[in-house]
Amino acid sequence: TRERFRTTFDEINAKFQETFPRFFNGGRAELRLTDDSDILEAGVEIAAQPPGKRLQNISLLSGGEKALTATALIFAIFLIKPSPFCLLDEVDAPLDDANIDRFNLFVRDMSKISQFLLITHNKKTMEMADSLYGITMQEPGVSKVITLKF
Amino acid sequence: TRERFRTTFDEINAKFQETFPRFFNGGRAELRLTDDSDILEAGVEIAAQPPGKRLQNISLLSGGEKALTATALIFAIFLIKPSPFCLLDEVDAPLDDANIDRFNLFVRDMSKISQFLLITHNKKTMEMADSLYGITMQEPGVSKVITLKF
Amino acid sequence: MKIKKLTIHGFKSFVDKVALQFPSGTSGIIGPNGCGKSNIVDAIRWVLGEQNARHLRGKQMEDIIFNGSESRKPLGMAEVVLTFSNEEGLAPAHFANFSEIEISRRLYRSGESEYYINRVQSRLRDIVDLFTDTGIGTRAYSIIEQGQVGWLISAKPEDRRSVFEEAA
Amino acid sequence: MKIKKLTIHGFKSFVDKVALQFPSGTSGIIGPNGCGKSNIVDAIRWVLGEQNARHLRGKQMEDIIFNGSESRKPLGMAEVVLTFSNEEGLAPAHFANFSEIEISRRLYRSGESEYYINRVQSRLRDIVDLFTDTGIGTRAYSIIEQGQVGWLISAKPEDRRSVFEEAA
Ligand SMILES: Nc1ncnc2c1ncn2[C@@H]1O[C@H](COP(=O)(O)OP(=O)(O)OP(=O)(O)O)[C@@H](O)[C@H]1O
Ligand SMILES: Nc1ncnc2c1ncn2[C@@H]1O[C@H](COP(=O)(O)OP(=O)(O)OP(=O)(O)O)[C@@H](O)[C@H]1O
Ligand SMILES: [Mg+2]
Ligand SMILES: [Mg+2]
Repeated sequence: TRERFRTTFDEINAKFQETFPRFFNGGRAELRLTDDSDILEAGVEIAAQPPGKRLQNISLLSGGEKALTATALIFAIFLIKPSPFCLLDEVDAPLDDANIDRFNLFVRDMSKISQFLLITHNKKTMEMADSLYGITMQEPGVSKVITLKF
Repeated sequence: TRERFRTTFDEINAKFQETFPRFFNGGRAELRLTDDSDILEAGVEIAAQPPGKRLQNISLLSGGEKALTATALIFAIFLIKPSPFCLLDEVDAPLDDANIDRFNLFVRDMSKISQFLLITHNKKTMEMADSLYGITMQEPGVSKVITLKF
Repeated sequence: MKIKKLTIHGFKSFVDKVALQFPSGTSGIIGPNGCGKSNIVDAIRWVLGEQNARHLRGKQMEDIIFNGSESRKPLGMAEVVLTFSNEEGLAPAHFANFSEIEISRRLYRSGESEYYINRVQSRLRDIVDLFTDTGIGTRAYSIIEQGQVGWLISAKPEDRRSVFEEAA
Repeated sequence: MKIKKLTIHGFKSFVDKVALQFPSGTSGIIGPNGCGKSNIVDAIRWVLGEQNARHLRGKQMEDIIFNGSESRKPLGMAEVVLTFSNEEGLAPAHFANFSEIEISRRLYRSGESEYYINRVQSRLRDIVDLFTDTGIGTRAYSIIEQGQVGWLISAKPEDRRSVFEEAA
């Protein structure tokens, strides 16, 4: 399993170095193991540098930058080991309009390899979806489903 | 201080029972001390019941309902012991359009007693503000301030 | 192993039976605050075998059964059914003949819980085995709950390992 | 004790000196992701006496000094100045003659830190004393950070007490 972990980690790291600049329109990111000699116990560190900025500790990134970096990493893992479906619950909430457009473009691309279920309040994301369900509570406390677009 | 804590707690509780229904267009909420006999150590429990729903544990509330309940409590504390200013960083992010309208109406009301600084990505909230600052990073990594509305 | 259909009955705020079809590509779920969108995510995590009520925002598992509203009485049972298509034959060998695989889970107020695969009563282990190596599961990187997107960034380096092990 | 003006220089991404006036009523702060909006909140918490770098999203306090960018070199000092109006005479007695109160804080790369009240060097204690009983402070209910609005709901009952004590 030591071999398998190492290979998967390296593959995901290489992919992350592609997905991050796509989300940020530039910049660079990478993954590092905290302890190369002990692969089965080592933790995973994330280095992320938005375009034009100095490389700093990821805790200093903004709310939107953290959400985009996390999504870029999740999609990198997804591209290495696709799962049949992906469920994202209001992941676009901290993003500004320009980043929502980039996010939606990426999701459309990913939905060629897997099914995506997106919960959102954002109108741009709603327009991008192939099919759309509305959940209502006309009778208070009772959830119903309405098909809006199919 | 036992007396002071008790009186302040009761005042905030009474106010919370007013602010909650204003945010939710109905329903009821209240605060309870975990241990009435030992006021100086007791914790504070929150009971919240949105309109038409059964009273349940607050952990079952939705993301938006939690944000509204927390804001209703913060404003209740504010009304009992006003602070000169209040700073809210993207508090409106989890809210849907109808709740954003109610939130903005409430903030306009509160801003008669204190100053409010609101960080937001929501267009309705921007329109409601008396003055507006834009923060830009035309030079990557360098923040500048532009006065948009005064 | 694409999701084809999800049926929910008596789970959280879905007191009446509802069904959602999921064509391939992207499906959006929208609605006002508190209407039941995240409850659908909880329903999917639950039918896939989630054992910890706290991961479903409850205190004990009984919290997932419809608990009543202004106009309705509490129910005695919750059931969720998830139907997958198996056209690509990704499922383990003994399911090769099935073009669809249906998993379901029930919980009664008495605390009794039942699992079914293609309407045959099974154990939780059977459901978990069905999905090993597909990336589907309750912990995997394929379900990002509300407010949790930043989790990978704020976690400690050792805690991030599990996601990479899941993929390995 | 309304906030009249905030000046930031060398704090986080504000390498050049900037000033914001705050008329009474509601002021909005907008801009793209990562442009520096929450850094303004951090600047206000810092000048009010915040001692824990983690509450400002850093590892050590030096992280709040501008650390350079593609086009700029790191600075050696950060300074934030906050000016309040004292027209209602809310401030403690020995400030009664002042119609405005200006507090400022500086940090040098060397680790040295300075506090000023109306341009007279003071101690942290003096700044904290100035604001007791006004509800202003680093912990109070008057500053809600990004992503923290639900904190009061998910906290344990004993942890919620501190907010009520602050108000008492
Ligand atoms: N066992 C139950 N019985 C009845 N109602 C329940 C049960 N469990 C949860 N609920 C209700 O479900 C609602 C929460 O739904 P959910 O979290 O899915 O909302 P949402 O659509 O995601 O909203 P938001 O946009 O605010 O995130 C709560 O109001 C809660 O009262
Ligand atoms: N000491 C420092 N020197 C230079 N830049 C810094 C420093 N500390 C933080 N930053 C930068 O500030 C940026 C974060 O800014 P901030 O959190 O204010 O963004 P924001 O406007 O709130 O964005 P969002 O809308 O995503 O929440 C990061 O990109 C980070 O690199
Ligand atoms: Mg939700
Ligand atoms: Mg921010």
